[in-house]
Amino acid sequence: MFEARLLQGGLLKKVLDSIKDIITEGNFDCSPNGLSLQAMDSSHVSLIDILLESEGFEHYRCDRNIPMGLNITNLVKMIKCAGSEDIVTIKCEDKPDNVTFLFESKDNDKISDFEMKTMTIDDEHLLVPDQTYTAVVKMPSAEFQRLCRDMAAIGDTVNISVTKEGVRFSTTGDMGTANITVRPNPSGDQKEEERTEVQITEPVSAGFALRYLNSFTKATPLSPTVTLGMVPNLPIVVEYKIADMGHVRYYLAPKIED
Amino acid sequence: AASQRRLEDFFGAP
Repeated sequence: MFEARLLQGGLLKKVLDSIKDIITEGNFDCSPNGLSLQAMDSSHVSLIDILLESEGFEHYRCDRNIPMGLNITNLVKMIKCAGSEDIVTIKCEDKPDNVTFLFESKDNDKISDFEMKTMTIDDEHLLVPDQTYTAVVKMPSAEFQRLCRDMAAIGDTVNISVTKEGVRFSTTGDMGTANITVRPNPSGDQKEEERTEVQITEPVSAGFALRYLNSFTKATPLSPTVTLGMVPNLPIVVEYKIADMGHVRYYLAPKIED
Repeated sequence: AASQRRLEDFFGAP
């Protein structure tokens, strides 16, 4: 069986908010290491990779690997019924037809349980290689969110160019063009999460659809910083670390000149 | 113009 108790139930709401615009269903894989999800959007342009490590839960028991296929829209509806301060317990049997969500208020004066039907989902797992990124940019997540929103007001595609001087975001649309350059500032007086850091072995430049990048920024409440990893002619990775728990990562295929 | 690639063009099946 599987049973996991999460003290900060609000975290689940944030995780679901970060994926609900991209996928409508997914297999949550319960394993002794934790709860994970890998799923692509319907057009197979972007991929979500979530890991919530077992150590991040107050109680975690998983005897064997269990794929828990869930409709994300329905899951959002159910998790919305939990208070943001509630403790959430997720439970299911080894071959589950249903998953139980137990919500306990912080003061222990209200207990609710919801049961949700599972579904069989064809796995479309991809092997994402462990790679060394040519360019890694760490920046405040709110800054990245603002930047993607501003770029999307002008164009559909953003070209991201990373050099050791900084990261340049450029777009073109019917009304004109926009360029925003973010410079690294690691030696300033800012707190760590307010810094922009750039590590590169060689300059990288590629174009990406802003519609997807904007959806990824729904994960902003999960982390004060976001990390972009790029390799020439490969998908970009956009990672939000969840403190003491794991991550939400998005992979996005580039646009390439024919 | 640049065309949108799919993830399968880069990542294989496990």
